[in-house]
Parts: sequence; C-alpha cells; structure tokens
Amino acid sequence: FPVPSESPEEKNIKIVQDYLEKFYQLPKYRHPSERKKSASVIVEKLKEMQRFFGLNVTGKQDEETLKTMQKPRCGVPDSGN
Amino acid sequence: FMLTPGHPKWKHTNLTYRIINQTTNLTNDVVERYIEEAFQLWKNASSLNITRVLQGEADIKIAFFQRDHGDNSPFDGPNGILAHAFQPGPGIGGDVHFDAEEMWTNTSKDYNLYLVAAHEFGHSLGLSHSTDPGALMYPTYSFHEPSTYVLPQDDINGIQAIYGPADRPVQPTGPTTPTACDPRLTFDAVTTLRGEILFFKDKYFWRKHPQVRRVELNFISLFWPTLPDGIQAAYEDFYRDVVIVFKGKQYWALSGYDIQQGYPKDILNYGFPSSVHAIDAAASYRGKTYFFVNNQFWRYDDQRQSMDPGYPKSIASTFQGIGSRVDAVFQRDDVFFFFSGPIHYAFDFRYQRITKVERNNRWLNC
Repeated sequence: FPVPSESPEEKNIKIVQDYLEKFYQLPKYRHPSERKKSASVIVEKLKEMQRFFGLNVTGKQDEETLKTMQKPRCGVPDSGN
Repeated sequence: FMLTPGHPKWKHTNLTYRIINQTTNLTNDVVERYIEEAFQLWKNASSLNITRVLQGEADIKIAFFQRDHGDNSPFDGPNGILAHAFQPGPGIGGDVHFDAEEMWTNTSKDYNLYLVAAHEFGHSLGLSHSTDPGALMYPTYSFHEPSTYVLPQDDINGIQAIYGPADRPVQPTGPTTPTACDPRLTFDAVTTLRGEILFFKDKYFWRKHPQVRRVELNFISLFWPTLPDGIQAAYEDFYRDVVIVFKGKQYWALSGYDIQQGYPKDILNYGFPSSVHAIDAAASYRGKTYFFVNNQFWRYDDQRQSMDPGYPKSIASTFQGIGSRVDAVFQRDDVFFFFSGPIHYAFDFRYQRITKVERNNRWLNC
C-alpha cells in the first residue's frame, strides 16, 4: 500500500517538535506515549519561542508561528547553551 | 541582546582566526574579504584585535561542512539552518561552521555570506541571540547591503557588555530598531498596498494586514534588497497596481516584491520644478495624485500624466486644519490620513474637514 502521506496537521506537528527540540531544549520523545505526557511541555516551549519572536503568545501552532519556524536561521539555540 | 549563559568570554583580546576550507560558490578572495570585514564590524565596536593565521591552531576556526560533521549538530541541507558557532573556549570553542549545501553569495540573493559570518562571529565572541528584530544577533536571516551595513546599537551594547568599550576616543554608535509603542513615533512614509498598509521608518516598515491583529516589523531590504533606507514618500497607484516610493529626487515602482525595470527615475518626470529636491508625502485619489512638499501640494492627473494647472497650492488652503508640513499621507475610503510628528489627522475629503486626530502608533495596535 502506498505510504499514507503525512497530513498537514502531522507535518506541522513535526515542524514544531523539530524546531523546539533544536532551539528551545524540548526533550526528544521517542515513544508516542511520552509525547502525550509532554503536551504541556511543548505548549510551554512554544510560548517561550513565541515570546522570543514577539508573536502572540498562544501556545498554539498558529500560522505566524509556523511561518517564523520556517525562516532560514542560525543553528545556535535561542535559549540555554 | 543576550550573553551566552555562563558569560563565556575570551580571556585574551588578541584573537586569531583561520579559514580551514572554502565554499565552492564563491572565490577564495571573496570569502576571505567577507570574513575579514565581518570581523571588522566587531573589532570596530570593541577592544578586540582579531587577526588571521594561515596554519596551525587558532582561537576561531572557520569551515564549511555538510550534514553530520562530528559536532553533534548536523546541518540540514539547503535553507533551514545556515550555520552555527560555538561559544568562546578551547578546542571547538569559538569555531564557526557554515552549511556547505547553502548557496553562499556576495549579492542580495540568498544567502549573503558576509551577514551570516558576522552573526556567527557574535556567538564566537560570547553573544547569544537577541530578541531585537533589527539586531545582527537576531536568529533569522535578513539581507542587508554589506557595503553600507552598520552594526546595530543592540549588538554594540552586547559586545561592550562582555569586553568593555572600544579603545577609541569616540564610542561607535549604530541604528536602533524603532519600537511600535513609542508615543513619539513618527513615520517617514505610509501607503496602502492591495488592502494592507505599509508604514515606513528608517530601514524598516510595519506591515498592517486588515485581517491580522499583529503588525509585522520587517526590513525594507528583506522585501526590496536594492531599495535605499529612509524612504520619504509612497503612494499606491491603484490602476497600475504598483506602489511608487520616493527618496530625494528619485522614485521607484514596486510590483509586489519586484522593483520594476528602468527605475529609479527622476521626479522631474512628474513635472516638478527643478527647485523641488524631495517629496514629503504622496497619496492617490480618484485618478489624481497629491504630492506634498513643505507647506504646499501639487495635483497630478494620472490619465493625462501631467500636473494640473494652478498648482502648487498651500496645504492649509485646501486641507483646513492640516499644519504646515506633513511627514506622510495615505488615502482610504475618501479619507486622507495625514501624519505630522507623532500625531495623525483623518481629513474626510467629502466633507472637507478633519474628522479624527490620534497618535500614530494607534495604527500599530498601541
């Protein structure tokens, strides 16, 4: 069977997760079960990123946040070492 | 600005750098010149002395790598992450890595090596990312013309917080990013653009979209790399679907992100006398374009493409209540919004009178 293509929603979740792991010290969760527990951590990290970029601090992966996450940038994290 | 956690810094101020390898996109001498000039930005603002060595150990080693290159921070191919650097320290400390798979350029095309190098060297010297969108140490890439680039004040403050003032009689200063809610905020030029409103200020513009609450601050150079900073007037020509922007005696036609061919042109083309050296403000209304210069204004007929007879007239004679000189103006729904100092006046053309007076930054949700 053809590999089910990623839904836009899943794609966006991946963009957000990847970005927060790289630049905001979001722990890498291996198992989906861990990911459910981590929802509140992701929201907090998302708010931290939105505050840094002066976006509306919604904790949600809104269009502006996703647009910012896809801009070319430096690989050094925005917070922490 | 932000200092790297733990405030790492170089204990010695005579630093060395070495270019380990080169990119295939640019000739070696361009890379070497760009890297030297990027370090010069930081040297000018501090007491640091940074010189190149051609072999052996160096504090700051510069290299182009791709994908996984052994430092636990793999690159991701074209776009995305462009480069990274390590905080001051021995070994890999201070080193700068560029993603070899990026298209490195010495033009406004993505990505100009000079700007990325200057940013990464900030990390090599102990700076983290700044939340100031106008700062060099802001995390996302924006093009600026390297030949006219000046280190922003935020970055000067940052490097001097680590290494102290520059050892010279006059401390360097740089541009500061305008803050939307500064009650004294003035605009250089304002225009509509396909339903949005653009507020120009220095090297920036705020972009206000009718459906989006947050007003976005951008560099002019991010959208129109070859346009100069300090635009003085702008108006939207609705029929041609272009925005005309003015600086001094020159003007450009913007079609979305593109600058039309054959610009800049001279404002003499509009029929101004040679005594007019710059336009303060401009707005288009019902086939006529109004140009404001000092305390007078001209009216230009868009169809006939010439100035209407009997102009210039005094602004006060036609727009009662509007002071002698305006900074900017735009027209929407029969209302001319005149910006003068930190205040703007809504002049309703149908009733020939001012209907509202407010602070400029009301437009920026303040």
